Amino acid sequence: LLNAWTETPVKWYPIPIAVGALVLVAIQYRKKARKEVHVDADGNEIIRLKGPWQVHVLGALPLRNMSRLWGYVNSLELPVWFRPYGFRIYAAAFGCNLDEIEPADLKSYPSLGAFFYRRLKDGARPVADAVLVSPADGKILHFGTIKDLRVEQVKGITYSLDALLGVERPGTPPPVPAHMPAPSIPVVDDHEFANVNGIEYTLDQLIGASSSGTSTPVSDTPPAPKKFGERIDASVVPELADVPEALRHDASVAAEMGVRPALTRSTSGTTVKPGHSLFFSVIYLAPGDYHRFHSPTAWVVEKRRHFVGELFSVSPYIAKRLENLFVLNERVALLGRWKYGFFGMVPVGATNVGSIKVNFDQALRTNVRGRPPPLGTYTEAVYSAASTLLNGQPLMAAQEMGGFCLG
Amino acid sequence: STIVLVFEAPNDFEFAVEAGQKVRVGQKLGDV
Repeated sequence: LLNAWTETPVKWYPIPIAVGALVLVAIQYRKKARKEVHVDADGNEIIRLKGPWQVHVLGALPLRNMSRLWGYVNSLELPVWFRPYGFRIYAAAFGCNLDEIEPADLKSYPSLGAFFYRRLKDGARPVADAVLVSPADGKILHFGTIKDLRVEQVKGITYSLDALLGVERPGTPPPVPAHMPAPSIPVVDDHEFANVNGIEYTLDQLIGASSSGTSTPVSDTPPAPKKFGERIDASVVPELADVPEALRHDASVAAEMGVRPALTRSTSGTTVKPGHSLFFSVIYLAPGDYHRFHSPTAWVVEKRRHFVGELFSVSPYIAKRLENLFVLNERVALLGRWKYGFFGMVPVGATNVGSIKVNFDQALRTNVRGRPPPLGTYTEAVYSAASTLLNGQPLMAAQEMGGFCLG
Repeated sequence: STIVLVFEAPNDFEFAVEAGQKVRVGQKLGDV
């Protein structure tokens, strides 16, 4: 074999033109089949499991049940003597920095689930002076601009932005508290954008379309600003000195957004402003990462759309193979506005971390037992009662918003 | 788990990160 490998001369022959043409036709056919979009009677894209045989094997597994079982196992209380050893082994295996966690005593975490949802010490994450900061510890999978409202998941594979975020259908405004003006969100006309290395999804798929969901108002008291986000106060913005204490947080967000509170009740229309574009960024949180997420900017969350879906792994390996991954999985689309117009943030669950918590939305329940509704449908809540000043839930940059829990 | 951000921004918005880069909470993602 060695001799044959090293001593056999290589002879090159020209491929007949007909064979070359057939190969090109086959490549084009595969590309076309990959980009084919199936739509329902209303023109909405039908989300289907697409990918190689491995993803269909994955799709046949009871992932949601497995996720809940995983969560239950990891909620079991561990013996106190075992905790330091167990968590140190976990930290070494997944690269956790134990010097920055709060509390630092490993015995105080009763279970792996509690350790997974750990807090960080004050000052562990300095906040950069920029309009957009990272909402989480993780790895940037992909980022860019959204073209024709398709999101690129990996190179050459896209999904619809509408499917990701959902769309407002003309004539079907979401229910809102009667005493409040109806919030509006910018609705993009075409609906797809990018994911990782070429796979796209639609805006509708990411945030949901209003015609397929139901809305309920949520009126939780806005939480106090968290340590990460306490940057704006009267010493920074002197005008805040005249603002009543109860409205300081809202006014701070308004100041950070560069707007007067009274002028922030409406977002832009159904398209982006002239001179603006839609951008996206995808951040992957590995198992060892800090799993709480924070506000990436000063913004107002007007509504959330909860899509009950599958719970596939969202690792880069799967993201490169499973099309529509981010619009198949269970996710919570938080929609609102920032100083430049529309702003949306979508935490997407996975098999090991199927539970998504949002601090200011106690009604939200994710990864619950029961038959999930059809893919693409969602339930919606509006936060207009959270702040009468800003008509939504105001958040400072880097303010803690919630997190992902095991199972 | 994954977080997807979708936002409107002026055309001169620039990302300050690269694909595959590790980021931490509060780190600059982009600016106008």
